[in-house]
This record gives sequence, C-alpha cells and structure tokens, in this order.
Amino acid sequence: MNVFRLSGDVSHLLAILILLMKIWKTRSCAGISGKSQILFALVYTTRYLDLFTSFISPYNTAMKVFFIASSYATIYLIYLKFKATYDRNHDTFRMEFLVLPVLVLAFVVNHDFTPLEILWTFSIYLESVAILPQLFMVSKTGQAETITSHYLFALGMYRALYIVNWVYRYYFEGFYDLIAIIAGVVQTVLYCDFFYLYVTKVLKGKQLTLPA
Amino acid sequence: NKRMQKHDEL
Repeated sequence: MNVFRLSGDVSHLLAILILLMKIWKTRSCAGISGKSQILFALVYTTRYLDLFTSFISPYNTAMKVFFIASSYATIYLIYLKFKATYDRNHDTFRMEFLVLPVLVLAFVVNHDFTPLEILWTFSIYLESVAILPQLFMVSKTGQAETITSHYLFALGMYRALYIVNWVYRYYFEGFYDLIAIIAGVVQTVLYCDFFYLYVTKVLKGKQLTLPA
Repeated sequence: NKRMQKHDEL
C-alpha cells in the first residue's frame, strides 16, 4: 500500500458517500445517471468475486464489501425509492454499446484465460467507460448540480491517483499491470473535459454549465 | 511483464 493508492481509495469512498448524501438529503436523484450506477455495480460484482477466495487484508475486504453494497444501494435509491425523480429522458446512453465491446475485449486481451481472470479484466475495461452515461447526461442537460460535480471530481481523481500509484509501484516494487494501467489512463482521460470545467467554474463558485 | 500479485488492488 502507498499514499497514492490510499488517497485514491479515500477519494473513491468520498465520491460514493457524496452521491449517497446528495440523493438521501435532497430525496432526489435528478441529474444522476442510473445507467452509470448499474455499470458500476456490474464492475464491482465482477471484480470482487475473489472476496471469498483470496484474502488480502481487512481493509481490502471491508472496501470491497462497501463498494458492492453501496453500488446496489444507489441503484435501489434511483430505481425504486426515488424513482419519481429519476430523469429517464436524459439518461439515454445505450449501455450495450459499452458492455458488449468490453466483453469481447476481455476475452481477447487478458492475462489468463480463466473465468475469474476474464471477469476481472471485463471489470477493469468496463470501469474505464462506466462514467460515460453520466457524462453524456450532464452534456445533454447542459448543467449539473454543484454536489454532483463534487461527486464526479472525487470519482475522477480516484483513478488519476491510482495512475500515480502504478508509477510508484513500477519504480519501487517492479510490478506493473498494463491492462489496469491502460484502462486507468483511458478512464482518467474521459474526465479531462469535466476536470477543466470543474476547476474553471465550480471552484470559482459558478454553476457547472456546459456550452449546450 | 511481472503481474501484480493476485490483484491486491481495489
């Protein structure tokens, strides 16, 4: 474990807590893409199947359980509890356009052709594009609530910090995993446009609006 | 490439 990975995990945890707080406090999931949350639940479910087979540390297990539980709780809040506030008309990204190519790629490019490893690879590839429905929804509505932009910033920073962690591990531990690194870079690049708007607008107290 | 030990990352 290193400070970059730890701060990445904390940022990830913070993002999830901000999202849950936003939905629970405002009793509304306006502006939140349910499709991205479904994709995240799929990412954690397929990646953390080793929860029962390999024990790394109490921290690792606790975080995995939290990520899985919170992703399903968010889906429950969006599609059941506060479904009247779910903005279905603006959450129209076709998830199959993400899941199918990622599934094929996981079968073609992986480290080991075993079920657990292919599911892990699928999860890594899917996570890199899982935010697209949410970013698409923000661009379609042309704006995002400030709390939602904080959620996206924390979520984007988590994998950006993981990239620093991979550089650190390469130089100090000699380990690297190209699948995780390339997917992580793609994932972070997808946020760049949003990061620019967040820094130039939200941090100056303005509303996050996109040029419609 | 040297693989990360059994995916010890989240």
